Amino acid sequence: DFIIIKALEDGVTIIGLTRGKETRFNHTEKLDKGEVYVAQFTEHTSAIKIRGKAEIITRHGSVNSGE
Amino acid sequence: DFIIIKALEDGVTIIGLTRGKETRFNHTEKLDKGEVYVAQFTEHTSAIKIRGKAEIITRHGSVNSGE
Amino acid sequence: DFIIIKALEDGVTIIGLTRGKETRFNHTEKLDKGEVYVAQFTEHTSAIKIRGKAEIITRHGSVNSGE
Amino acid sequence: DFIIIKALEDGVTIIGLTRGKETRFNHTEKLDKGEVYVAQFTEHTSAIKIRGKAEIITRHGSVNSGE
Amino acid sequence: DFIIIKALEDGVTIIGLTRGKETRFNHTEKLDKGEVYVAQFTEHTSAIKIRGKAEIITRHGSVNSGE
Amino acid sequence: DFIIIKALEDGVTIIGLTRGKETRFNHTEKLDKGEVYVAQFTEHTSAIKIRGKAEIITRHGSVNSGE
Amino acid sequence: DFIIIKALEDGVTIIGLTRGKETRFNHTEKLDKGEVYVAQFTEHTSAIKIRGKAEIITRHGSVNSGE
Amino acid sequence: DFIIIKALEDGVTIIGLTRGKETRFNHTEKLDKGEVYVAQFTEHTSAIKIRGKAEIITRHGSVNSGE
Amino acid sequence: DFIIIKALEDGVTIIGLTRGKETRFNHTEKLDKGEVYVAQFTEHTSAIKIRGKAEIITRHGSVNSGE
Amino acid sequence: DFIIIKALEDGVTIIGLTRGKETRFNHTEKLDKGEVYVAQFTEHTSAIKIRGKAEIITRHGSVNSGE
Amino acid sequence: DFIIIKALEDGVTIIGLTRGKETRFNHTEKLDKGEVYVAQFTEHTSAIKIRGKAEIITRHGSVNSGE
Ligand SMILES: N[C@@H](Cc1c[nH]c2ccccc12)C(=O)O
Ligand SMILES: N[C@@H](Cc1c[nH]c2ccccc12)C(=O)O
Ligand SMILES: N[C@@H](Cc1c[nH]c2ccccc12)C(=O)O
Ligand SMILES: N[C@@H](Cc1c[nH]c2ccccc12)C(=O)O
Ligand SMILES: N[C@@H](Cc1c[nH]c2ccccc12)C(=O)O
Ligand SMILES: N[C@@H](Cc1c[nH]c2ccccc12)C(=O)O
Ligand SMILES: N[C@@H](Cc1c[nH]c2ccccc12)C(=O)O
Ligand SMILES: N[C@@H](Cc1c[nH]c2ccccc12)C(=O)O
Ligand SMILES: N[C@@H](Cc1c[nH]c2ccccc12)C(=O)O
Ligand SMILES: N[C@@H](Cc1c[nH]c2ccccc12)C(=O)O
Ligand SMILES: N[C@@H](Cc1c[nH]c2ccccc12)C(=O)O
Repeated sequence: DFIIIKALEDGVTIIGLTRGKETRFNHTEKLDKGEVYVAQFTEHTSAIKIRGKAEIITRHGSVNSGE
Repeated sequence: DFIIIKALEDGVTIIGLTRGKETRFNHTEKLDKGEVYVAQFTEHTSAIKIRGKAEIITRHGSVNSGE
Repeated sequence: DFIIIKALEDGVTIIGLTRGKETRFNHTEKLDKGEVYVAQFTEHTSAIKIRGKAEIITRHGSVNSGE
Repeated sequence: DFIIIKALEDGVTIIGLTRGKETRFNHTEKLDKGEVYVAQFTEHTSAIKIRGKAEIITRHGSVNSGE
Repeated sequence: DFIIIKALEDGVTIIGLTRGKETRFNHTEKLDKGEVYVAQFTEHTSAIKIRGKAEIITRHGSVNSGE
Repeated sequence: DFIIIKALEDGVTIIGLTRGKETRFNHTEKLDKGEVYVAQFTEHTSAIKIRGKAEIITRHGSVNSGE
Repeated sequence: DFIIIKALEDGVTIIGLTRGKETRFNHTEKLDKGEVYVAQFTEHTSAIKIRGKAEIITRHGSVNSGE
Repeated sequence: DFIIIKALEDGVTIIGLTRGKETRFNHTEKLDKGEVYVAQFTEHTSAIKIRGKAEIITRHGSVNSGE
Repeated sequence: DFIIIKALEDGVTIIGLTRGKETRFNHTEKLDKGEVYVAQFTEHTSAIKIRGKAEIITRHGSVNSGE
Repeated sequence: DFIIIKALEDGVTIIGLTRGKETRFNHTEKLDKGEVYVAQFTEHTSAIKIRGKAEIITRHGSVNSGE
Repeated sequence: DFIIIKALEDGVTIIGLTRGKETRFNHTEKLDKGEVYVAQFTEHTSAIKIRGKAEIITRHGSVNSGE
């Protein structure tokens, strides 16, 4: 499965959290306004955290973060 | 499968509970208002508990916690 | 598969019952009003019992317990 | 697959019947009014019998027992 | 797959017929009025016969027996 | 897959035909009016023939035999 | 997959054609008016030919033969 | 997968074309008006050609050939 | 998966292109007006090119070529 | 999965890009107006680029390129 | 799974990000206005970033980037 994130402002932060016993950051992506990030769940990423104003589209529904 | 949690207030708590014979906390995530957490069920997490005011979206339907 | 339980009052009890020849309690979770518990069926849990006033959402439909 | 049983009266009985050559009781669960039992078919349970007044929800449809 | 049988009268008979070269009875269940039996097809049961007045619900549709 | 047969008269005949190089009868079931037979396709049965007045319900649609 | 054939006249012919390099008859079934034949595709039958007036129901749609 | 061909005239031709490096005829079936041929794709047949006036029904839609 | 091609004029050309590192023709089929070709993707064919006026029906939608 | 490309002008270019660590061209197909190309994703092709005026139909929706 | 990107202006940038412990660029594709790129998630690409004005179509919904 994958999710779609569209930044609605500058400096939106997308954090990939590690799969496994530990839950640490494996990657942080910064998006500027209008940029789109389409990201899968993977062997290394089992949770994703979004900070800032963004549109998030997933199989189970959509939400806006940061508002 | 995964679920989407959007914090509707500061200090929303998301607890991952261990898969297996025992049911302990494996991770606690804190969300501030507007932050979104998209989390899978995994080898290590077979139950998820949410405290605080949040919108929770899943394959089988949506609920708001904390109200 | 998983189910969603939202406590509509304090002291809602969620009991995980063991998979296998025997049917004993493997875990008891207490929820206060507004807390949400999203729980899978697992290698260790093949039945779930809910006591108290709660909204229960599943793939096959929803019910309220305790009323 | 699993089914949802909500007791509409005290003393609802849920009987798990054994998978295999023989068909015996492997477990009997008693529900009081308002309690909910969500139960899978398993390696040990291939039929389920319900006595008493209850709402039964399944993938293929819903029935009320005991009335 | 499983089917749901709700007895609409006393003495409803549910017969499990053996899977394999032979077709014999492996189990006979009696239901009284209002009782519900939820039964899978299994390694041992590949056909089910219902006698008496009952509501039968399946994936492919529903019928009433005995009328 | 399975089919549902409800006898609309006495003496409805259901014939299971053998899977394999040969096509012979492996079982003949007689139904009286109102009786219901729910039967899978199996390792031993790859075709089913129905004689007499019956309602036949399948995944792909329903027909009445004998009229 | 399987198909349903209901004979709308006497002497309807259903021919099972062999799977493999060769395409020969492996079985011929005769139906009288009102009889129903529910037949799978199998290791031995990969094509089916119908002669005479019959209603044919399949996953992809229905046709009448012989008219 | 399979397709359904109903001949709308005499002398409809159905050609099975070989799976593999080569594309030759493996079988030619002739249908007279009203006859129905239900044919799978197989280890030996990966393309099917139809000549003459026929109704062709498939999972993805229906067409008439020969007109 | 397979596609359906119905020739709307004489001399419609269907080209099967090879699966693998190289992309060459493995087969060319000519259709006269009204002929129908139902063709799978295979171990040997991973792209199909159609020239001439034809109706093309696929799982994802239909187009007419040559106009 | 596969996509359908119908050229709406002469000289439409379809480029297959290599699967793997590198992303190079493995094949370039030219289409004249009205020609249709139905192409799978394969072991060798994991991205496809289209230049020129064409109708592109896919499982997830359709677009026109070149306008 | 795959996504469709149609450039709505010149110089749209599509970046494939590496699957694995590290998240680096594995490929950057530039699109001019009207060009379409249809790209899978692969062994090497588990996230995709889009800069510039483009229409992005996916299984879970569509967005426009760069506006
Ligand atoms: N390391 C955790 C990350 C995680 C996934 N889903 C979660 C839900 C709640 C808390 C943490 C998580 C895991 O792989 O299981
Ligand atoms: N450790 C338990 C956690 C759990 C999952 N689902 C539950 C339902 C009820 C109680 C506990 C649980 C298990 O893996 O099975
Ligand atoms: N130990 C039982 C628990 C159970 C599951 N489903 C049930 C239905 C009825 C009674 C008990 C059960 C089992 O794994 O099979
Ligand atoms: N022991 C039986 C229980 C059973 C399942 N489905 C049934 C239907 C009818 C009668 C008995 C059954 C079995 O596993 O097969
Ligand atoms: N012993 C038979 C029982 C059966 C299943 N489906 C049937 C349909 C018709 C007659 C008999 C049957 C078998 O396993 O195949
Ligand atoms: N023995 C045949 C029975 C059969 C199944 N489907 C059919 C269709 C037509 C004729 C015979 C059959 C077989 O297993 O293949
Ligand atoms: N022997 C052929 C039978 C067949 C199946 N589908 C067909 C379509 C056309 C012609 C023949 C066939 C085969 O197994 O492939
Ligand atoms: N021998 C070819 C037959 C074929 C299937 N699909 C096609 C499409 C076009 C041309 C030929 C074919 C193959 O198996 O691949
Ligand atoms: N030989 C190529 C054929 C092909 C399939 N899909 C394509 C898309 C574009 C260009 C070529 C192709 C392959 O198997 O991959
Ligand atoms: N070589 C790349 C091609 C590719 C597929 N999807 C992409 C998305 C963006 C950039 C490149 C790609 C790969 O197989 O992964
Ligand atoms: N290297 C990361 C790339 C990635 C995929 N999904 C993500 C979500 C967030 C951040 C990074 C990622 C991985 O394969 O897991």
